[in-house]
Amino acid sequence: MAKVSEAASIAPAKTPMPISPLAPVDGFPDLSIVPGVEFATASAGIKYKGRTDVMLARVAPGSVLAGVFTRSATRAASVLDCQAKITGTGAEGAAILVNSGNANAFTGAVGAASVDAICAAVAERLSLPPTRVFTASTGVIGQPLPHDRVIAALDDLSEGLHPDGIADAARAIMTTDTYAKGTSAVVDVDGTPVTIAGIAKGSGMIAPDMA
Amino acid sequence: TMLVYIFTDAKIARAPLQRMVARAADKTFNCITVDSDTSTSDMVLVAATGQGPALGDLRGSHARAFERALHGVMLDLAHQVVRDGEGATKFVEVSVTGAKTNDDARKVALAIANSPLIKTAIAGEDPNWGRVVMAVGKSGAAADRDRLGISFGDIQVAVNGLVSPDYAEEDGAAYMRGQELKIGVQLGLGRGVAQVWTCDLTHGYIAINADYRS
Repeated sequence: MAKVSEAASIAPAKTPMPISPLAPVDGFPDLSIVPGVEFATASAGIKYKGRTDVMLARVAPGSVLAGVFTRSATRAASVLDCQAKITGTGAEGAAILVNSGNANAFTGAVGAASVDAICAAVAERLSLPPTRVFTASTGVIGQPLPHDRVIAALDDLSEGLHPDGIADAARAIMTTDTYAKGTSAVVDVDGTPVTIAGIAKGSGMIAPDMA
Repeated sequence: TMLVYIFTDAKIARAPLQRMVARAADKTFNCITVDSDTSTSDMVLVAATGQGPALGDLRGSHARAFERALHGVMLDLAHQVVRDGEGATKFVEVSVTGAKTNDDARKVALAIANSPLIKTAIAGEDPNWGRVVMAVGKSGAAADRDRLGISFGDIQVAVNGLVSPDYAEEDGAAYMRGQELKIGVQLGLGRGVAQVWTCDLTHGYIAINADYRS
């Protein structure tokens, strides 16, 4: 579980910040494992040092994905790519890869090429079609994403996938966040539990307008 | 940027899952603001692995319970994002009732939640309800000054366009010292309602953001 003091120590602010009094005192919740989902994290050194900054999630064959995306007219290459893929279906399963530290936004054709390269590499490692790989990038806008660093971490990521890594995944996608965010719920369906578990990152540039 | 990833083992087709996600996002993530700045990368992805039980008839009780739970997870995550707003020390719920339409109510709610003057007043624990009047007026929504009501939590600050006769400024100031605040606006024009969530705006926001790139 992430303690508040530990999380605050990796925030990239140059001026020491007081710990937000709104930070949860009980740390990251103990989320239920969702059957068919695995996670792995790695330190690719995209911007941050001494912490994880890439998260890979794999969902089992037969999974379906839904999503909503920012309506920003200057949305990032990864968003455009996900939007194009989200209505697709496939029995093969899917993967989600997220890097923190670089948003790969306002990077034009170079940004689109980075997304394609990452999707192709993830697809190859996990034996998926590239159309079932969904990426996201978060961090500074307008800098080319050093996607080779992400791809270099893929061997470790694909070998490290495990079902109980959701808390580590939540930490790897943080930027200026002072704590990792997650929650879960269980619904009873005729005596059998259905689990819902989610993670989020976000602390600034926050006024979502998604459809 | 806000990124959200939700996973479930429910067995559900893509189309109804998409409808559920879109409906819930409109009432949760699209109703929060830390700094009024929409990111270039916001997204919410929900994956359903189908390894659990099927939800059956989408109008049935199981599917409805699932949608309620999904909404709850999304609202919880949305609130966690606001609570971690850069430099935030207060969590603020803004509720608008009596607007001509729901769209108007949303305009008023976001005008309040995005107002730097209101957010800095909250940071300073100043019950500056005059700034709420300002935000209603500039929102673009239909409003009638003489029907306007404002409340801080259970404290009625203004009614029918006037300061409430029971309102005492020290009560408002005491309320603002809390960490979880509710600002209510009653427009008295119709049945439109909206609820949004935000945080205060402190010096901490500048400390984090003034040199983020460099």
